[in-house]
Amino acid sequence: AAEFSLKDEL
Amino acid sequence: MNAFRLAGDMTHLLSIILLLLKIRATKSCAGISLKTQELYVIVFMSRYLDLFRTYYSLYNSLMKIIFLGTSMCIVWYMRSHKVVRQTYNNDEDTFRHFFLVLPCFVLALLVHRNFTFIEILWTFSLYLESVAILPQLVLLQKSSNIDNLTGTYVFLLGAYRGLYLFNWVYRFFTENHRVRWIPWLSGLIQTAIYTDFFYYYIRSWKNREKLKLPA
Repeated sequence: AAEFSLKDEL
Repeated sequence: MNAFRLAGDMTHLLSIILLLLKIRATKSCAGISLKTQELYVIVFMSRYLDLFRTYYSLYNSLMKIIFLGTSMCIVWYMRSHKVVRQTYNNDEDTFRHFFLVLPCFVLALLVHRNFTFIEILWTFSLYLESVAILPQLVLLQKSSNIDNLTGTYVFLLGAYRGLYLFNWVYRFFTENHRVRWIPWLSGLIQTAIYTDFFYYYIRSWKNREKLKLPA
């Protein structure tokens, strides 16, 4: 699974 | 997506739209720091690099384009628009903002999650955004009268990252209990820098008096 990061945020 | 994050993004969008409308309507950027606006262009460019690489959602891509476009548009107005640029007070906007860019970049090279190009720039954008408002706050302290639109702009800009803090708490408990110190601490510092402004802004709003920051 893609490592969790907060890059899906603005 | 959760309510805190959506509220945060809408608050952020509203602050930028408000500033753009103020500049267009009054053809003036008095009281606005060009340095802060330039720092925000750097923040968005270094953070939204993955815009064309990774697609999260239409909302995400659309908002990134809007933030990039509006922030560059504001800098263009303040630098190049024949009328607006006359109203920019260069000798008041004195903060040496490149003294913020370099340390943030060095810090991103030292403290990051992975040593990759995208990750370093993303981390740099978080560090830089947490201090990007400083030139604007310094300028406000010098301004004798802060107009309502400018005060509201700064208030909304500060509030958006505060809402993001709630969003991170929510995600921590509902998604996967992963700790993310870099965005969390950057966001905390960013919001903390506004506390002084928030206090005077809310007090001026309650007492129905003009917003004035102590020098």
